[in-house]
Amino acid sequence: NPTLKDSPPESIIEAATYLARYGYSSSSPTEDKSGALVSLSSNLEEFQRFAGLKVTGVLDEATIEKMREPRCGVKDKLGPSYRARRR
Amino acid sequence: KRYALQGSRWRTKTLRYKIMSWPSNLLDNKDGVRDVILESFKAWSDVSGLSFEEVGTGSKSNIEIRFASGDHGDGDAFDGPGGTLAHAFFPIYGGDAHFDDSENWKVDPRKRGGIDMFTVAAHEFGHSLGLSHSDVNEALMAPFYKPPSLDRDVIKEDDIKAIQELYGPPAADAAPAPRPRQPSSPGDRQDPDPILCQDSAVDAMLTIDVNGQKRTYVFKGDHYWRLTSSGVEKGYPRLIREMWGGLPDNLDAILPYEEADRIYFFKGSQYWRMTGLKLDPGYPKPISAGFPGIPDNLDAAFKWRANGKMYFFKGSQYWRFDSELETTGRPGVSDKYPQPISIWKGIPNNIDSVLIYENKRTYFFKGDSYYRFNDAAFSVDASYPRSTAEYWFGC
Repeated sequence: NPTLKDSPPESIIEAATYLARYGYSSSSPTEDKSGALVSLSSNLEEFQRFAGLKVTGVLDEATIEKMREPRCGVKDKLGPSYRARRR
Repeated sequence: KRYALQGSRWRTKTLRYKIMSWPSNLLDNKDGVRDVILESFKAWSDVSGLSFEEVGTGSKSNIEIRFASGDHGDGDAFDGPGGTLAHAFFPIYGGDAHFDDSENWKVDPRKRGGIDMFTVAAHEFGHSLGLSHSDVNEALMAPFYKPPSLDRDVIKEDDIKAIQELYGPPAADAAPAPRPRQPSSPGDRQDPDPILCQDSAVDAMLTIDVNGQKRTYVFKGDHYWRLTSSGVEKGYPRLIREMWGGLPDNLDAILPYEEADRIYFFKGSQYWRMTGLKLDPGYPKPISAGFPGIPDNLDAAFKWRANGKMYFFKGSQYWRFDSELETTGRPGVSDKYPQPISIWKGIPNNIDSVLIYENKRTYFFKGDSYYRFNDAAFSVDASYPRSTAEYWFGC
C-alpha cells in the first residue's frame, strides 16, 4: 500500500508494535518486511474498526493519534497467543 | 451486542479483594484510595448479582490490587506515564488488577489533570470479572481512557448486558436502586422531598401489610411519609397526629409484630400498641410493664426474621426480648443481655431504626446512611453503607 510505504519507518514500527501488543497481529515488526507490511494494513483496518475510526488500512493521523491515547493494557483481541502467554 | 466475554467467570458471586500496594502519589490519602476502590466495585455490584468485600493483606482473597511500575513480574511491563495505565487478569488467570504507579493518579474527579482512579479501576475490575474490551466507544469496557464524568455513571447498557450475562441482575432483594428521575408520566412525578433530602436521618421506619399490599413508612419529627419503589409517594408528608390516631411525634422506635397483626410504638418510657392499624385502648403503658428488662428511650427495635426474637437497640448495646424465658416461662430479657451492638458485624452504635423491608431483608439506618444486613452471614453486606437519601427517598 503506497501510503503505508511512505510513512516514516518509526511510525510503522510504532504502529506494528502497538498492534502486536494489543492483539491485532502475532507478527512483530522485525519479521519479513513485505509480510509485515501486508498484515499491518489488514491489522490496521481491524484496529480502526474496533476503535471507531474510519477504516482505511492506512496509517493516517487519526490512527496514530488514537494509538497514543492512554488506555488499558489488556489486549483488544485475545488470540491463542494471549492464552499461551497468560498460562 | 458489542461487549465481549473472555470466557471465564467466578463461581462465587461474593468476591473478596485486598490492596497489596498503594499509589506513590497518594500515600497520604489511603482512605481516599480505599473509598475509590470500593466505589469501583460497587459500580458493578449495583448492576449485577455480585457483592464485594475488602479483606486485609493477610487474608485470602479473590482479587489482589497492586500499584507497580515498569517490569513488575507478570511479563507485562508498564511503560511510564501515559500509554498503558493499568491491566487486569481474567478470572481464569487469577483476576488480579495492576495499576501503573508512574501515572499521576487522582481520587477526586474534579481535580484538574491526572488520571481518574475510579474510572480506570472500574474498567480493570470488569476484566477481573471476565469482561473483555467492548468496541462500543462510550462503554466502560472500551479500551481507551475517558476523563471522568462527575456523576460516576460510567457503566453503560453494553457493560450491564455483559456483566449480567455472567452474574445475573442484582438480587431481587436489593434495596430500590436509584432510578433516573424521569417519571413514567408527569402525574407520577414526586419532587424530591425537601425535609428528607435535606436531612435523611429518620426516627423510625416501618413496613406493614395494608389490605394485602406492602407499605413502607418513614417517621420523622411530627411528620410521616409513605415510600414508593423509587422515592416518596405523592401527597406526603402528612402529620402523624392526623393519621395515626393518638400516636405522639418524635417516636423512638417501632416494632411490627405481624403474627398478632400488632405494631408497638415506643417513645421515652412509654409504648403504644396498635392492632389491625387501630390504636388499642388503655395505652400508652410503661415499657417496663409490657417489656420487662427493656430500657426506656430506645433507638430502634425489630423482630429478627432469622429467629423470630425481638431485639431492642440503645446506644452501644442491644437486648433480646423473649416472650417466654426458659428460666421463668414468662416474658422478659435473659441476664446475658445487654450485649454490645458490635456483635452485629458492621452495624454502628446509636442507630436510628431497623427495618424488615418487603424484600424480607434487614436494613439498619443511622444518620444519612443505611446498612443491608446479611442474616445468614450475620454481617453487613459488602458495599454498604449507602446513601439513604439516594436509595430510599429518591433524592
